[in-house]
Amino acid sequence: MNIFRLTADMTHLMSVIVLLLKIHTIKSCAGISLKTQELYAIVFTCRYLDIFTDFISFYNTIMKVIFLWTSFSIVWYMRYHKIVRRSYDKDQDTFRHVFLMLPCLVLALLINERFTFKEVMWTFSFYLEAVAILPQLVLLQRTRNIDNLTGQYIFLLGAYRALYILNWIYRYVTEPNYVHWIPWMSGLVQTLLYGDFFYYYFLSWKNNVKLQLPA
Amino acid sequence: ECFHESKDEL
Repeated sequence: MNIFRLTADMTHLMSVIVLLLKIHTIKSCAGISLKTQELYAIVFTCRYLDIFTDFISFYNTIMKVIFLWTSFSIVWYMRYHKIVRRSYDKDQDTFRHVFLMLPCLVLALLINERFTFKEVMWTFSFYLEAVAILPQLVLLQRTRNIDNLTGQYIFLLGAYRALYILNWIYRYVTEPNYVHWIPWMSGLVQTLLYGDFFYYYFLSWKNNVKLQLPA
Repeated sequence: ECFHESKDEL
């Protein structure tokens, strides 16, 4: 474990907590894409299939349980909670999951470290996570008003993957034959997708104005 | 290495 990875995991945890706080305290999910939340639940399910078979560390297991539990809770809140679901903008959140999941599944079947069920599912989870934010970014473009919590949530979600890239560089330099192209490429694509969001988020912070994404 | 060694990250 290195400081980059620990900070990355804590940033990821913070992003989930910010979102849960928003949904749980003000009972609103305005501006949040249910599609992205569902894709994240799928990502964690496919990536943590080994949660009961391979024990790596208490930290690893506890974090997996937290990410699984929170991602499904958020989906449950947005779908079934009688107050929260009212603030879900389903007419604007129209990105089709299948357009993201199918190409990722095909790619995982073609490019993986080993052709076993768990390995392909693990690979699929990385490709899917790289593009899972797209429905959310599309929704942001459509719904002009981005409230602070939503902006912070997306910023933290993007920052965690950028920190993971630092972790991968650190491990590549310090650990012999530590090479994992699949997470590296997926993580790079994922971080780049946040590129313009980071740019506008930084501008809104620097000019102290409300976050606005160009149409 | 077997599945989990190379998968120590979240």
